[in-house]
Amino acid sequence: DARRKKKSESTNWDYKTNPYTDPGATFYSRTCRIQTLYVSFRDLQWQDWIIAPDGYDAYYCSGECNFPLNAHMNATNHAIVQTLVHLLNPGKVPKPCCAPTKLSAISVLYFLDESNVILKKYKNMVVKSCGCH
Amino acid sequence: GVYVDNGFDQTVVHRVVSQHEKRELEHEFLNLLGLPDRPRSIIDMPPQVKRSAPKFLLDIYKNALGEDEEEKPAAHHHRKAGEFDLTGQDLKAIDQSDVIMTFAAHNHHVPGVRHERGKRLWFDVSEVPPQEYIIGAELRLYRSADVKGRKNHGSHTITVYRVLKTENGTRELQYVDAINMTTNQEGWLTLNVTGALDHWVNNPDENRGLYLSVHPADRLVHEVRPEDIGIVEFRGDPDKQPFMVGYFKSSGIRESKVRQKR
Repeated sequence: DARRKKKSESTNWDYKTNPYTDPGATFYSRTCRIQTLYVSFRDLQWQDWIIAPDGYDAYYCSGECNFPLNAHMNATNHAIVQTLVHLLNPGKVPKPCCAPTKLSAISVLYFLDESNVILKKYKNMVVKSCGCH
Repeated sequence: GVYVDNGFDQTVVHRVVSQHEKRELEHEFLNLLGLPDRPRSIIDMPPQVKRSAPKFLLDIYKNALGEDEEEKPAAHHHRKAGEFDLTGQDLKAIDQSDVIMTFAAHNHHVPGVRHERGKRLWFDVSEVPPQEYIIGAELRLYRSADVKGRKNHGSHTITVYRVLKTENGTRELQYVDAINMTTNQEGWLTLNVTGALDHWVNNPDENRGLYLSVHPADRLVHEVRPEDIGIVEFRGDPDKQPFMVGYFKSSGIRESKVRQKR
């Protein structure tokens, strides 16, 4: 039990001291930017009922929002304040979040049943740009 | 699997996703698309894109949509009309729509109703999403010019009615729209049925379909069969079968409620 307790304490240590560490950042750390992600309806084997498209470039945002936040990271004014508060108390306050700043829509054409078909516009499906919030 | 950029412009496998996780992810995507599950009715028998209704929407998808929300739709005269003869009014409705649905015509027979020479067309509108409101709806009919043994030459008027009651074998009809057709006219004909679709969506029990009546332009009482003047019926060529198309716009208030629920 003592060993288990000691092990548990040691594994929780990182989380307790810095709960806002992005697990993705430990894999590869760099500044916030847009990343490639293609959603394939064909790979999901939905092509029998989704007529078009075969898939779409969704993209996603990943990376760190470190001080100083420069212009090409599209940082909001509040992101700068968030960064300052994080620097004052890094264990309790998270860094600004790397997230989409501009999104666009896609249209999907699919069968509702064997005869009726729908062409629907889905808003906010594609990341056009990323930034720190 | 989950693939990540390794920072050197290479994509590497980070983790292989289990079957259970894949199923969970699929359900997440289906939720995002507003569907509780993939349509059950098509699992054993995949539907065919060559039918007129899917072809119509594929035509719009390929020729008449802007690439994204920010992009202004191409000027009407620069867009291809495709084989469905999209009018300026169609393109305007397409630009305004968040959802466009097609409904295949069915032979929804009601016992004891005399059909005379006209045709009754019924459409299953039960799948219209409740958060959408109707911008417009049209009935599309294909008129073929090379009908063998056609007796009825000259101009004709096609009138569409909404069937109100079918009691005691008699019909009560409400006028919906009419168009005039010349002798050699071939291609898709459109009639405005916005009011009828709106009524059926709000009163599903009163959906008794449409009645299609054709008569010579100069003889109002002499009704002829639509197929005699080349109108393709729902048993005709798959890519020329009649269908109804509805243009809808999402209601922001209801959409946000759906999002909250999710």
